[in-house]
Amino acid sequence: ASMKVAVAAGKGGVGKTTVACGIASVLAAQGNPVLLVDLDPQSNAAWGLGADPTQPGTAELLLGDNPVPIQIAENLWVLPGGPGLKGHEVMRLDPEALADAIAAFDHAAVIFDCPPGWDHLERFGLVAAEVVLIVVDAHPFAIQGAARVVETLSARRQKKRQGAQRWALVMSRVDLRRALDKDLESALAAMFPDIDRLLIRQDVALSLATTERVPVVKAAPQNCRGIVDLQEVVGWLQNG
Amino acid sequence: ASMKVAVAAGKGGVGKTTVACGIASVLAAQGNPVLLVDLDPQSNAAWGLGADPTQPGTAELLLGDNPVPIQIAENLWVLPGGPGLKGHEVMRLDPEALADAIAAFDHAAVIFDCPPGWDHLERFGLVAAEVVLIVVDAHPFAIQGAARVVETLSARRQKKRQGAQRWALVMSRVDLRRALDKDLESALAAMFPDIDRLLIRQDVALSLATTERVPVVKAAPQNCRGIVDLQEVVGWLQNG
Ligand SMILES: Nc1ncnc2c1ncn2[C@@H]1O[C@H](COP(=O)(O)OP(=O)(O)OP(=O)(O)O)[C@@H](O)[C@H]1O
Ligand SMILES: Nc1ncnc2c1ncn2[C@@H]1O[C@H](COP(=O)(O)OP(=O)(O)OP(=O)(O)O)[C@@H](O)[C@H]1O
Ligand SMILES: [Mg+2]
Ligand SMILES: [Mg+2]
Repeated sequence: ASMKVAVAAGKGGVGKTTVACGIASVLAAQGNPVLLVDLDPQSNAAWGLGADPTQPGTAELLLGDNPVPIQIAENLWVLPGGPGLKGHEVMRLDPEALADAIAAFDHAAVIFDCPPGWDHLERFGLVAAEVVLIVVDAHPFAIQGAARVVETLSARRQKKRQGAQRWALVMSRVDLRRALDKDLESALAAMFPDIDRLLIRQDVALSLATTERVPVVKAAPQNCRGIVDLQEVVGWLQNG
Repeated sequence: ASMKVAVAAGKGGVGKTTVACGIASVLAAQGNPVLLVDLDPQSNAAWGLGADPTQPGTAELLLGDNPVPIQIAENLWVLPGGPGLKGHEVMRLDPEALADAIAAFDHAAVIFDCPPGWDHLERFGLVAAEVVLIVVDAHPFAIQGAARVVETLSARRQKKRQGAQRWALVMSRVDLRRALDKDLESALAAMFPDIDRLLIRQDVALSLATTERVPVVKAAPQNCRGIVDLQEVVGWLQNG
């Protein structure tokens, strides 16, 4: 794949799955064959894109069972997450196991949706990806979560471990009418001066797409805030 | 303790920590000595109440090191979470280990803040508690997460396992101006007809309290939506 992107945060509920499904949808609509790999035992990304979350998916891929990705739209395939990811067989695998397993796929882009908690599952994504989008909202809890992911990535890069070498912060669900949100950009600029900051504004269309289980490019008007912002993020990814 | 409450959800970012800190603050303000046990490796609840999240806490308690709870206000003590909770020594413990360990404390109320993911940590809370608040927001991802917690609790009760015997759904961050939120109560009534539903409306005061690291009863006006709703939830807990 020419683009391998992990979407991570540590902190729960900041918009990881919404961003992962969104950029997958935008990339597919541009004509790129995209595989979304759901690393969450909750399997939200698979469900949110319209796939059956209980079908064989990422756990089976990691354990060598060669699951067939589920095609949910033109240029868009999904490997569901699910409870098998929590098993000891998966936990014992090398951090590089997912990077190895996805080599068999020839999609133009592979997107990894990381779960909250479950560090070993997030790590599979950070190691298999070339670039990481670290999703953060305006609350200090989320900023602290982002700092932990940055720390992990920086330490791995310094030790020359396999995995993503570049990353950006994605400010998620931003609504500048809220006091906390106004300060987010400057807070991140101060804490992480060398890390690019991307923006996804609060837009109910993004939430409705995953409620209706349809890729957002099909579910929402093309000029809505959410899609415009997702396209900017995709632009940043492509200009790497 | 006369009241032992776990706050759980499975799904990330629905408001578990905000609810846990909120009910702890309300109970303490009523004159009840309260211990908040942070079961999250992120240690958000400790930080959000003003304690040092890196101090010895719940992991040390589970491993028999007798950590001293941190007093952060009159009638309010905290045992921080932290990365030690992710260790294999904690993962190998019996599910009843936390129930055993908190027997040494004589607070009137013990509140357990459960993390997203990390099933074994959530389970410590479900087993140590007598009652569980299952936090859910209006998105289907959160409703599915709540259904998983209900399933776990029902199965444990049926098998007569130690742990919580009653629970309620807490509809969190509800703003009836939003389309999805309008349907939440009826969706939950249809899926879980036998489970009580409690309400915590969207209120920036709840978010600001954990940003300012002050118990919400001290940080916000007494008649704000958030505190009024938290008091209703505490009333439900006390009328058990
Ligand atoms: N830009 C946005 N605008 C509006 N709503 C959003 C946006 N991003 C996410 N949401 C909503 O916020 C909630 C949390 O998003 P999501 O589930 O994608 O987060 P997550 O980080 O993947 O959560 P988890 O930690 O459980 O995996 C969902 O209800 C989602 O619809
Ligand atoms: N009733 C509410 N009104 C306004 N904001 C809220 C409310 N409840 C929670 N929030 C905000 O929503 C975000 C998520 O809340 P919180 O961190 O408590 O959720 P959580 O379920 O504990 O997350 P995690 O899964 O990471 O543990 C925070 O920014 C918090 O301030
Ligand atoms: Mg998610
Ligand atoms: Mg929390």
